[in-house]
Amino acid sequence: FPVALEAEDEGKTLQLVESYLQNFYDLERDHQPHLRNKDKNALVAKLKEMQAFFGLEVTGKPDLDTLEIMKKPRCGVPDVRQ
Amino acid sequence: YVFTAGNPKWKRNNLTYRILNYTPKMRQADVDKAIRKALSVWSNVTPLTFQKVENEVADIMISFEYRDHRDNSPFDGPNGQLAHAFQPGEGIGGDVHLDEEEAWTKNGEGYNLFIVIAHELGHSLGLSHSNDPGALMYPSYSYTDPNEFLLPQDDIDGIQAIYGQSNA
Repeated sequence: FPVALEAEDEGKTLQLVESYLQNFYDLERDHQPHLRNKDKNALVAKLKEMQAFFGLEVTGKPDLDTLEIMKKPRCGVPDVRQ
Repeated sequence: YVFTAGNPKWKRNNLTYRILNYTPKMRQADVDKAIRKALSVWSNVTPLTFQKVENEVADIMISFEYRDHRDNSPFDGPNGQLAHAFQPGEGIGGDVHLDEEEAWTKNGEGYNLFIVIAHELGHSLGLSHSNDPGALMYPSYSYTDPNEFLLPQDDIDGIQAIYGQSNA
């Protein structure tokens, strides 16, 4: 069945968020897919850390303001200590 | 401003830099000028000096790189990550890498080379990312006319906290 546009967007959004947090906020790469809930908590925690750094509202959700920052061209050095 | 973890700094004030290669997107003279101006952003407010060297290993080696360039931090093609740099230290320490697939310019089109290198040199000297949106060391790119650029106070405070004020 054709994937609903929203689901496809959601997939792309998740990919953007995960790679941004892996690159710049030391989110561990997804080596244990069967621990999906544990990873989800880690992702939310890192997302909050990124939102706090950029002075955004700390929602733990990839809202529009957060995604807008993540799409901006930037320096490749991480924002947090690794 | 934020110091890099472990507060690394250069133990000498007289540093050297070398330009290993050039982007075909700009005239070499314009690349040289952009780098000289970026270095002066930091030397103007500290006792640091930068001497350009050829054919030898410099403290700060500057190069344009593609995708995977053997430093564990591959570039990602146009946009996204524009450049990165390494904290003060031997070997790769202090080096600046620029993503060759970006549209490097000397003006407001594409990505201004001076602005990006000035930011990366902040890392080369021991600064990390600032969460002050107006700071040069803010992680996201934003254009400022190089002729009107003034190093923001947050960055001045940070670099002087590491190396002291300029002797001039």
